[in-house]
Amino acid sequence: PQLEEASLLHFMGLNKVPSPRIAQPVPSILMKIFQERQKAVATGHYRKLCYVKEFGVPGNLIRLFQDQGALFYPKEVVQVPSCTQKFLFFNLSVITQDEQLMMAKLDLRLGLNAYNALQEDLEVVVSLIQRRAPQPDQKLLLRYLPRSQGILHVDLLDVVKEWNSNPQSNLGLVLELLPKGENNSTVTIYPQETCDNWRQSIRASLMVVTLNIKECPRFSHFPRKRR
Amino acid sequence: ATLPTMESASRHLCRRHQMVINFEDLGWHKWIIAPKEFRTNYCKGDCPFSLMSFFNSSNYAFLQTLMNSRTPEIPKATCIPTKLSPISMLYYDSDGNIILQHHEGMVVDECGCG
Repeated sequence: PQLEEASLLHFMGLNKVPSPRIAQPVPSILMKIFQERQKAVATGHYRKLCYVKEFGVPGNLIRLFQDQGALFYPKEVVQVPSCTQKFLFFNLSVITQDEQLMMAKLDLRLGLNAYNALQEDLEVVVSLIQRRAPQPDQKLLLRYLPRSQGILHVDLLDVVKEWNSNPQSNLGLVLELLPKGENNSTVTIYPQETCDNWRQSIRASLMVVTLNIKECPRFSHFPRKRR
Repeated sequence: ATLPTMESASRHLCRRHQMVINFEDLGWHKWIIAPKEFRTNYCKGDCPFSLMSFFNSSNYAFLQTLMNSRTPEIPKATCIPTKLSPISMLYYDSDGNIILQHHEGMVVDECGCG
């Protein structure tokens, strides 16, 4: 029976029975898509399984990757340069060669502690790490995030395509929060407790939609979006 | 007088039987988020050559049965799934990532001889 179980898990793209250490909550959008797909199967509309209506892209496999920045950049190895910076890392090795990337969206959720710690509305900077150095290389986003909002979506499709084609280039991202109007975070020195509160209050995840051409052959030549 | 005999024989003929897959029974409930269970069928029963045309049989099944009559090492056609459909599953992997995927061939809709 263990061999049969292993075979079925392999067919599902898993090496062993998963035992997730931390069960992250399921976003409502994923539950909604799941329910829509159940309806599609029940009514025999299998083509709908190859298109994610909610995101407007072809795709039959949706993954929500957890941030593993704390594992990839442990404190004892890398000195985080600034209190309000946080390393993000997503292990994308499970994406196979048969899958075509259709959507990659970084979701950032800032808890109230992030705002309370800095006592300000915030500006968010997301930067790409391109070499193993403490300073990030390429800024991807600079956006004002008012206190009332707290959620930010960043399109990372091109970045994830590059990571997927060249896994060694995936060194992660740096997220930086700055009080609004402050250009250099190193000017202000925050107490360590404030820094820890801030880092713990931020939740980052990466939603990736891929299309397996073997399973959805009719979608292999989908029309490109008009610019 | 022959009716009861035919009824009892037909009980053993190839057909689908309802089955509920419960992930808790399999010990998979800790990582499969949804569905918790789903309904499918299994195929069971005989495929007598004289009645195979009633059982959604493939041409190959007829040929295999003919071959069996001449070469007994080749098995007779058996009762197998002939129509399958997918289900969507939402689950955690070992890294705690959430995955939503549809898996082909998880539900048996029809059975036949093949």
